[in-house]
Order: sequence, then C-alpha cells, then structure tokens
Amino acid sequence: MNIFRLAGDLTHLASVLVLLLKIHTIKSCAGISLKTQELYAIVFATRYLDLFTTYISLYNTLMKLIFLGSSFSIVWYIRKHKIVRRSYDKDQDTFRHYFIVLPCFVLALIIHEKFTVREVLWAFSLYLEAVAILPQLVLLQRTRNIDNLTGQYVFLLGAYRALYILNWIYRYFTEPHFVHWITWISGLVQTLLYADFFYYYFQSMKNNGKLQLPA
Amino acid sequence: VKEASTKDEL
Repeated sequence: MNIFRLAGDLTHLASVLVLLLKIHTIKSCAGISLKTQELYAIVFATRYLDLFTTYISLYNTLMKLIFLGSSFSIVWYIRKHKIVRRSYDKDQDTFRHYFIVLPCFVLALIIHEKFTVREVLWAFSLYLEAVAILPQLVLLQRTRNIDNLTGQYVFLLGAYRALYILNWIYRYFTEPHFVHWITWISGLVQTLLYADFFYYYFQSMKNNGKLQLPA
Repeated sequence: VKEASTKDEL
C-alpha cells in the first residue's frame, strides 16, 4: 500500500459517499445518470467476486463491501425510491449502455491474463470501468450546466483514477515483475476520458461561475 | 518470487 493508492481509494470512497449523501439528503438525483450507476454496480459485482473466496486484508474486504453496498443502493434509490425516482430524467439519460457492456465483454474474451471465468470477468470489469462514466458525461453535455455536487462526483472519480496511475508508476519502480498492461491501459483510457471534463472544471473554478460545458 | 499483481487493489 502506498500513499497514491490510499489517496486514490479514499477519493473513490468520497465520490460514492458524496453521491449517496446528495441523493439521500435532497431526495433528488437530478443530473445523475442512472446508466453510469448501473455500470458501476456491474463493475464492482464482476470485480469483487473474490470477496468471499480470497481474503487480502480487512481494509480490502471492508472497502469492497462499501463500494458494492453504495453503488447498489444508489441504483436502488434512483430506480425504486418513490421520491428520488421522480427526479430521474430518463429521456435525457438515453446512452444505450449495452453498446458499452457487449464490446467490453468481447474484448475481455480476447484479452485477459488467463482464460478462466474469474480472470475474464476481472478484465471485463476493468474495461467496463474505463468507459462507465460515458453516459454521465453525455448527460452533463446535454443538461449543459450541472450543480456542483455532480461536478464534484465526476471530479473525484477522475482524481481517483489519476492517483491510481501514480500508484502503478510507484509500484512499477518498487516491485519486481510489476507489469500489468491490462490494468494500466484501461486505467489510462479511463483517466483520459476525464481529461476534457477536468479542463472545463478548472476553467469554471477559475471564473467561479456555473460549470458550463460546451455544446 | 510471487508475481506482484494488481489483484490486491480495489
């Protein structure tokens, strides 16, 4: 465990807790893409399969439980909660996320570390995580300006992945045989997807106006 | 030496 990874995990934890808190307190999910939340639930479900078989550390198990619990409860809130669901803008959140899931699954069948169920699902979850933010970014483009909680959510998610890249660089130089192209490339692609969002996010911080994304 | 994996990451 190094500082980059711990900071990355805590930033990731903060992103889901910020989101859960927002939905729970103001009982609204305006501006939040349900599709992205569903994709994240799938990412965690397919990656944390080993939760009950291999024990790595209390920290690891605890964080996996929190991520699984929070992502599924966010999906439940948006789909089922009688008040929250009314604020879900389903005719704006129209990104056909099956166009994301299937290519990731096919890619995982082609590129993986070992051809076993767990390894293929693990690769699938990495590819899916890289693109899971797309429906949310499309929704932000559509709804133009966003309230700053959603902006913070996307910002924290991007920061978590950027910190993980620093973690991989650190581990590459400190641990022998630490070469994992699948993880690195999908993590890099994911971070690049956030790059333009970061640009507009910092722009809006500078002139501290509402975050306006270009059409 | 055991292959250092990213599987111990979240």
